[in-house]
Amino acid sequence: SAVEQVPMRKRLLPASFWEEPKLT
Amino acid sequence: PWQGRSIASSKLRMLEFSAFLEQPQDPETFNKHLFVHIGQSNPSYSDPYLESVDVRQIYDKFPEKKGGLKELFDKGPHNAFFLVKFWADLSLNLQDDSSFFYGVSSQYESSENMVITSSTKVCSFGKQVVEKVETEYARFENGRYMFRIHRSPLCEYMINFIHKLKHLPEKYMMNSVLENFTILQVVTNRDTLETLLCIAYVFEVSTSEHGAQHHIYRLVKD
Repeated sequence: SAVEQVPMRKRLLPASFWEEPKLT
Repeated sequence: PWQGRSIASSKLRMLEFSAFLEQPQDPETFNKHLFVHIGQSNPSYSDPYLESVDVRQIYDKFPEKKGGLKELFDKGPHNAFFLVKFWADLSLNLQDDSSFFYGVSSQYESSENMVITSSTKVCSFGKQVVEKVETEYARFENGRYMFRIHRSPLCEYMINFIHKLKHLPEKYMMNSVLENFTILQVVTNRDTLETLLCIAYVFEVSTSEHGAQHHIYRLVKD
């Protein structure tokens, strides 16, 4: 696969993927 | 309204999902700790659609051979495919105690009477290490068919994994391990083999004081 071994941080993912919700 | 706004295909809707630990306090009470949790939601037409993620971005995080995510997605239906990013709550004291109960509960509803099969594959570096297959029959309640997988025991692999993760001294170390830990859940109509829901789970450790958190995405191939 072309994306094998690529860290998740370097993939095309929405910004929210790295933003933990701060909900109660 | 829940289609495109929650974990729901045209045939099956997930209502609730949790992985938990019950620790007895005394003979009559126990503490329940939720590692991850998706609670009941009631989206309306005014709510935005879920964000989408290109399924090709995560192919290698899940089994790639026969029956893998690519093959499943290509078979469709595409509206049954979701990605859940969990921020797991590991803020608890773990001890080895046989009286503790590690479990998973989930609930689904459908307008159709059918028998469903849920396959849950735990993957390390994209390779399956253990699989649980469960079959559930529908119960007709309030005009819809309900499916409940109630207090399914967590397997030994997962219990050991949680313990090892907890022993790591820093959260960034836990997240480094979790980068290569994923779970693929596929819910199928047992008789027609149609994919009803396919949910790819990825994880980080929660830094919140409010417990487990999550984001849900639709998986697409543009």
